[in-house]
Amino acid sequence: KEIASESLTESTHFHTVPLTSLFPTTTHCHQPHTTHASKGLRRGASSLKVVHKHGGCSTTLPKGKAANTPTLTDILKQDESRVNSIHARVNSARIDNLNAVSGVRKKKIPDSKAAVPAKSGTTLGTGNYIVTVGLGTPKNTLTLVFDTGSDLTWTQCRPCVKSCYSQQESIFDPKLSTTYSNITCSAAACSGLTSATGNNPGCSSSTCVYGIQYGDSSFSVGFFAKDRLSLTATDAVDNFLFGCGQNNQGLFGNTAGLLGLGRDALSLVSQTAAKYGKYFSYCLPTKRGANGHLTFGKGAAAPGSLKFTPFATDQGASFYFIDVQAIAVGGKQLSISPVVFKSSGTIIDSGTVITRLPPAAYSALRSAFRQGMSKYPQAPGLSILDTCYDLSKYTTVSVPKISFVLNGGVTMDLPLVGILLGNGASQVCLAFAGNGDASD
Amino acid sequence: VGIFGNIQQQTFEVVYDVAGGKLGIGAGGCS
Repeated sequence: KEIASESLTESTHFHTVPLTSLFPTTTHCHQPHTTHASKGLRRGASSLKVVHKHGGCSTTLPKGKAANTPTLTDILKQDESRVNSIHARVNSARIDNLNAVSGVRKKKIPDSKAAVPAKSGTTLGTGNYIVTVGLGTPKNTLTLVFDTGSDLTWTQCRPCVKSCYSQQESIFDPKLSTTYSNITCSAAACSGLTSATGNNPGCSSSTCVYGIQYGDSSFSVGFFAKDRLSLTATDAVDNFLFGCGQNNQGLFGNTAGLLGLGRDALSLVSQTAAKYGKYFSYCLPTKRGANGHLTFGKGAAAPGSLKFTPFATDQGASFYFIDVQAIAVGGKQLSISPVVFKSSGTIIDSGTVITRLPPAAYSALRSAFRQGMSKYPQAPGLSILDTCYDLSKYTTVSVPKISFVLNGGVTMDLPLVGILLGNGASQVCLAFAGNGDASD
Repeated sequence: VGIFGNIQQQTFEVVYDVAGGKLGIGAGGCS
């Protein structure tokens, strides 16, 4: 009876899997029988295929050595600089709000002090989910990172007046597009760049110039323009406002640029509000998954299990804020005061890789997880991940389940891919990190 | 601020109803 109830607890509150399932030998692409689009999209919705940039399904980007695929340590390092820039942006926006409300001008952390300039735009290097779109007439195929943590869509443009990094597809050439035009400095859209990029626009022979800097000092500068953006073979957005980058440097991998999905007026979501009703959805596949999607408009009949949680109050910047209320590990809710989440706030971000938690929440999660994993030998930490195990001597592993409870009774039971991140069986880590300081 | 990253979002259907002010979550949206 004892053993029976033990094993029952194991199965309900633990993921018990063969070790090999954590480290598939091949990164072949796992072609599913149904895709989101094939489930029958509602009229007026546009669905794009999403793949993991470094997985087995990204056909447009080279794989393996040719693509100098970043190591897990590289990705974690870039992720850290992205998070620093997000913290700087949120803090800067909160101070603005505070000053506006209190009338007292609270000192902003001078940019030089902030870990990174509190400008819009966040490190792109980690953005590892990509979609393929068409730009211009005739259509030029471009692979872009999609990012709910930034607003301005941009791509590299010929003649690359200053510099372009090497990208997989040929660089967009505005001269060859019959539907391309520059935005003038006097156009209202030009002044909209200040909120979308965090920088005031420039002006060069009456053409509006944008500049956006990313957390790891990557940047893109160029002409603000409009052209036809083809989201799918049949759906296009005319006069789409985007950045045509003449000087682009930094960690952008082989992608052609970025698709901004933030809440600013210049994001793709806002620019297509009339067509898609500011309603979009995605499913981020695992490295081998091939049926990820990014869908604009009310997509396929949403899976029955869909539950809604209200966005949290707007805390400035153009991020999507949510209310996390509790975390459970191995079926037990952690004793974390709700104030911890309330005071820090939480954003959901497709471009940040590792979830960051307020320090008090992370230490509670870590100690409960370590308790559930106590039978496995610990391994050295990996960059920002400080709870790792050497599982190389085991054929099956039992890992405590982790669930997040959001406002409105929405519970997310994380699959195993959302709990562990590994550098091989001898270093498998808890895929969470704590913010350095509650006031971060 | 806490950040819910893309590792933890994998395989969930995530719906941004920006106009409606709410976020939808559904398990098993993709592989």
